[in-house]
Amino acid sequence: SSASKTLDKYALFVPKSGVFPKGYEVASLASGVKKNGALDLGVIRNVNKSRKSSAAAVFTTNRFKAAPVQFSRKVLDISSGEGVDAIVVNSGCANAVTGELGMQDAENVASQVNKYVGEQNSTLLMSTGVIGQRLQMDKISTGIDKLFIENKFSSDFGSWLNLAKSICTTDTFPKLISSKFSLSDGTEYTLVGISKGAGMICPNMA
Amino acid sequence: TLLGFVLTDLPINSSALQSMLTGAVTRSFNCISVDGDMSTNDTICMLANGAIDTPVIDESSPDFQKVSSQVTEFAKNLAQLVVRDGEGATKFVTVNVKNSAEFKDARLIAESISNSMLVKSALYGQDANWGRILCAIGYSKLENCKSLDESKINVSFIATDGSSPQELKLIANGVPQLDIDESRASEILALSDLEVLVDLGTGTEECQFWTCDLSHEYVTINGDYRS
Repeated sequence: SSASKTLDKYALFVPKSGVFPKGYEVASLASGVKKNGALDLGVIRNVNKSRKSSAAAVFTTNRFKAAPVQFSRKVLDISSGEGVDAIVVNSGCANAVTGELGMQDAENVASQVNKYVGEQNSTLLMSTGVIGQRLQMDKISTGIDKLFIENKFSSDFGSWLNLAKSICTTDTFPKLISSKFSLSDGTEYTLVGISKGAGMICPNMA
Repeated sequence: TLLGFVLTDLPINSSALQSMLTGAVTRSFNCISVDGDMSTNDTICMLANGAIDTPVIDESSPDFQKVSSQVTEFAKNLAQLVVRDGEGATKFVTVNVKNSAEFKDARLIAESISNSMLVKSALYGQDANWGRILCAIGYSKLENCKSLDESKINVSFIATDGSSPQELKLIANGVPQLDIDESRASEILALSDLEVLVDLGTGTEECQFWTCDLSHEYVTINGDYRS
């Protein structure tokens, strides 16, 4: 316990700057789902229109798949992974083991974002938090409206870091990395990655 | 729960992207463990929006393997951050199983060690308990013993701080080293980054798994998560 406290993981592992891929914007806010008023809702959107985007995913192989897992799989099946332009993440509530009502809530969240993005089947969902509780749809829905209507989207470092914070649960630091790479002909491209998790971790995704 | 996403500005068709992501996750996020529990929500997704002006990458593109390798290494870095933040964790542990006849066997053995509560407790307590590591190898769910020959197995702790000797052998060719240098073991186990090396000596395949120790704090955090 004392060893744990002597490690300042935030200082060690959270970057102070980053390089980010072109054509993405992110936004986040505290919707009120988390009890402590911390960031708990985020949206990533693709704003590049020069080509159709591609999407891929792997999901838990747990038999009890949460509503956002089932929903996102459906979106990828229907769209064949083409034209997915948004990801909504929320923390505080996993929307898991919530049955038909949970699926309806997931669909409503995605529909709301699809309207702003302007395309059907263009939004993936991720939720994390307590199992067996329904999403507080009034807070989530109000939060999404606020992000889009007040155009909270940006591509600066602070916005990406806040997005990483918005999916944290028991995490002690947000997990954000980014890097530039080169193709064989020297063309540069960029990867950015965000993850969350601290417990209930032994994934076997497919 | 594990959640994550990787975004790129490359143009990659969806089939190639799925292949790339699945390959990367097999050697990154699917090779981590904090507590052995699998969530109802685990998801990793990847988007490629094609904002970079370059030909679309598919499975037959010359750069497909190169980008796949880069995405895999990137995913490993991202996955390792989750382990470093394991609830109550004080140590980041790489379990490296090498020279296995089959990759899947190396993975099963690495996973078995990584999920052992007793191995993880010993690592927290800085106890060079090689018996628990060997025990976890022995009950790993191998289909057969092609990769595991008791007379060829070597188990070591590896120092990660550049100090010497870097390797502390616990088991050599199946024989426990009963005169372990306990003071050197204590030095290595006091590090916040550790490596457990298992050399099966039965082939050329290898798998790395990343785990953490198990501390009192884990129970404190999870005793009242819902309420």
